[in-house]
Amino acid sequence: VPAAPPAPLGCDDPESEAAAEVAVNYINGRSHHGYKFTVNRIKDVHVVPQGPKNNLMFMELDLLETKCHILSPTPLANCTVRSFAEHAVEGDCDVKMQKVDGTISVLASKCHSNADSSEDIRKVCPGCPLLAKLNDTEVLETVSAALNDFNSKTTGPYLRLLEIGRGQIQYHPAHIVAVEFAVGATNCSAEEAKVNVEACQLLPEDQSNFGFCTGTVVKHPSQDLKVDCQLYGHQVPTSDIPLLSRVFQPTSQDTS
Amino acid sequence: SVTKRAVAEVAQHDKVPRPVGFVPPPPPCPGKIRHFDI
Repeated sequence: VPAAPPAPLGCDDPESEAAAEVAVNYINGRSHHGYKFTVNRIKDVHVVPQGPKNNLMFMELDLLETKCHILSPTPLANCTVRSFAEHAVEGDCDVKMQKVDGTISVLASKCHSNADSSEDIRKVCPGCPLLAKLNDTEVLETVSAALNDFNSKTTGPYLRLLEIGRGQIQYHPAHIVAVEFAVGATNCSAEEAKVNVEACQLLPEDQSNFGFCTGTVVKHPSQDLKVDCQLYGHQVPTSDIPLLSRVFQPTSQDTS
Repeated sequence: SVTKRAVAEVAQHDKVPRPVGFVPPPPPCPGKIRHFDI
């Protein structure tokens, strides 16, 4: 009597959870922009036997954006998930994996992400700041003002902007613009930059030192600027994609 | 002689009686939500 087919894999089974962790680490390891994502829900999983100890796994994952920039060395498990009220961003990924002799590897993934709708946020939190477009004029001005302010006061290296991660604007009870952006240390001190800023270039890959800044401008009633930047220190690239190229390459949604 | 009972009758008799308080297992997918649902 032929062996009964294996029971369908459940989305909360340990094997599915292990596969989802491999998938999300693969996706974050190949992401070029923005923030790390974490698994919020395993929506579906299908196993297609290929032979003895050889299965294909097709998985659909719901992800949520965390507050860790993609260049941050912080382990994903320690990255705080962006809350609903902070205008969460969700990801939806289809992943094809292979499990051979117990080892899971990703063959392909296709993801897209989108911010939660402003209407949903408004319903739950009328006064919460909403995500603005990254090229919004107020966001660009705030990033520029915050980085210039930090560079004018720092005793460390002059920092250059790598990318804007997020911008949020609220109008009540005050007009506030909040921004987050990734930076890279250059080969200049802040003093040298005052003399010839054109000469200040990002450090080469083997000395690279990236960081992350948050800035807030209260536009009204008073023009008040706050900025904080933290450098990660030099990191040896873990994945086969050099760190710097990850930020400067065009966003690629599919990997295979 | 073999008499063929109506399917309904068979189904009725052969239906496995569910123990009191039987809770069907949760559907295998989608899985649990770890943070919040958007």
